[in-house]
Amino acid sequence: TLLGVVTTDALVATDVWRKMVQVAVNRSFNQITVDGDTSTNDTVIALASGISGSTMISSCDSYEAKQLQACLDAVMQGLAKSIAWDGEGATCLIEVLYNDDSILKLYFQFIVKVIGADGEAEAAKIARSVASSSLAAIYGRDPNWGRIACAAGYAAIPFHPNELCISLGDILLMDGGQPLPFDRAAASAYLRKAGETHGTVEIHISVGKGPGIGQAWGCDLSYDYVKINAEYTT
Amino acid sequence: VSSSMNETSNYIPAAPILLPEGPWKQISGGVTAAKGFKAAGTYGGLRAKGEKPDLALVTCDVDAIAAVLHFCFDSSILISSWFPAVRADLCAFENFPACAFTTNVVAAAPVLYCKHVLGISETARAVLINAGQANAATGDAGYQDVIECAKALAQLLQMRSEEVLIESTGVIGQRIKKEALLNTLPRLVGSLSSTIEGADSAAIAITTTDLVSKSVAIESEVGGTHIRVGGMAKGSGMIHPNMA
Repeated sequence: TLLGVVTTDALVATDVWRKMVQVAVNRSFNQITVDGDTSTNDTVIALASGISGSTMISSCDSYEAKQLQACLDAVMQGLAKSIAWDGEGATCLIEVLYNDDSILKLYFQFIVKVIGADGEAEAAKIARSVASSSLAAIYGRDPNWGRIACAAGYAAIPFHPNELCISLGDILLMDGGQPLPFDRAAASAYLRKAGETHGTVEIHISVGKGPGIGQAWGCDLSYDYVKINAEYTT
Repeated sequence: VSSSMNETSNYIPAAPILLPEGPWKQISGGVTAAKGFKAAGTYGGLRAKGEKPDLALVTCDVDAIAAVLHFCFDSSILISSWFPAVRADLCAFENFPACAFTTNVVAAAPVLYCKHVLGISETARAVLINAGQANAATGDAGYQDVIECAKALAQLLQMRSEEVLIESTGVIGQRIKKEALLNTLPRLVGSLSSTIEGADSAAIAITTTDLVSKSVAIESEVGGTHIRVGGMAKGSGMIHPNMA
């Protein structure tokens, strides 16, 4: 279960605050996954006291609203990543984001953007699909580009497979939908190092030239996850 | 009070928080960094094992506007078969503008309760969080437990019970240990503070299988004024949220 309480002293109108919190949740907590198990209790409560002395933010379109939205996104993303980082039994955190230069990164902090898709929602959906696939291969330190491509492919977001490009860190594994020869030992060492330091796995994926940006975080699946949950009995 | 908070911080370390870059600076204080908020976390005997704090409280000195995002489902037929007592309230809830729906049609009693109170009040002043039992799939009895706890806390804080929001986490299928919770409330309220320790102890008290506590705050300038945004979260297993 995910619980959160967020507070601010900014002065903001109720309806604006609610929209902001929904946007921030969709860019943070709703983009994390550990085990694909959606709890009955997940809740985020966000309170605004309004006593900072700031001027009232009464429109989502104002510059001040964008400033506050950015702050809210940052706090919620910071907390969301720490939850995925702390996934039961996890040895490393995975984050997925695409960016403007059409590259998807899958790493402790990686960025997923759907190239050629309509926008943020599509990018976020692919990102979370890749992050939430069991990716047990990551725990096995296996640079399995095929499974990453598969997870991107079943996200129900259309893209042309011949535009698919995947790299692990800066090791290019696939380009233009074609698997490439790569240094397998170096790629495995990259994953192993991340596991040993509970650190970062970075994978870049491109699927076209779209405008949207999305990111997601997950963690690798280890034996410990089963052990922890087998003992957490009702 | 201060000694018990120090003990709290000894239980689990704080998570490394990876903040995106931006025009803000990270400050300490979590949920108490923003003006007007206090927090506390204490052990109330709610956990199945160990004496890590398991009851947290966040309060606001003024009426804070609230935005709550949690599970909602629209199958009122399903509701009426399980929770006849809340059905009428939920219909009123339909007007709740910030809601969206998730594929999970089972919502825990504290979630249903929060929907109810935020359907009738746009502001909240307290969030009570227990760790140990999720109070999910606990039927009418679980819902009544939530109402009793909210009422008891509201009396102690001298506010309306609609201004109290509740979160629960822990073993699904189990009701909260209500007596232990009610007995702990006076001490919890007494330990409220706007200090960093208050925020840290609350962040630890809401954890279950977490290995680290998650708490962060930033300060930035909005419209020329310094504002603060802070928060705490918990979660380690059963993590695939679809909140709206």
